[in-house]
Amino acid sequence: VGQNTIVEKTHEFFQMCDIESKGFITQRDMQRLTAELPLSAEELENVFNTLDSDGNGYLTLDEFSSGFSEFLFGRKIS
Amino acid sequence: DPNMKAGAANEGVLANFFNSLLSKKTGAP
Repeated sequence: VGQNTIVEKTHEFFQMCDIESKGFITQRDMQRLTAELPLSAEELENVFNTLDSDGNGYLTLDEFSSGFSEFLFGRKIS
Repeated sequence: DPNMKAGAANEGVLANFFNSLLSKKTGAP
C-alpha cells in the first residue's frame, strides 16, 4: 500500500459520503457507509471523531488522508 | 463526562474501518 492508494481510497471514500461535493463530510454523511462497510453507526461515529482531529464536526480530505496514513504508516503526511 | 458525545474509536474499530475501505472494490466491475 502506497501513497497513491491513500489518495485513491480517500477520494473514493469522499465520493461515497460527500455526494454534494462539499469538500468535507459530516457525521450524517458518514452514516451512509453503514450500508457499505461492516461497521455499526456508533462505530462509524467513533471513527469520525477520531479522524476529525480539530473536532469541528467537519472531516476534510486532509484530515482523512492524514488519519489514513497515520494508521498505515504510523505517521502523518505533511 | 456523561454529556460528552461518542468517544474516539479504538484501534480495532479503526483498523476494521480502514481495512474495509482498502478491500472495497473500486470503479466498474
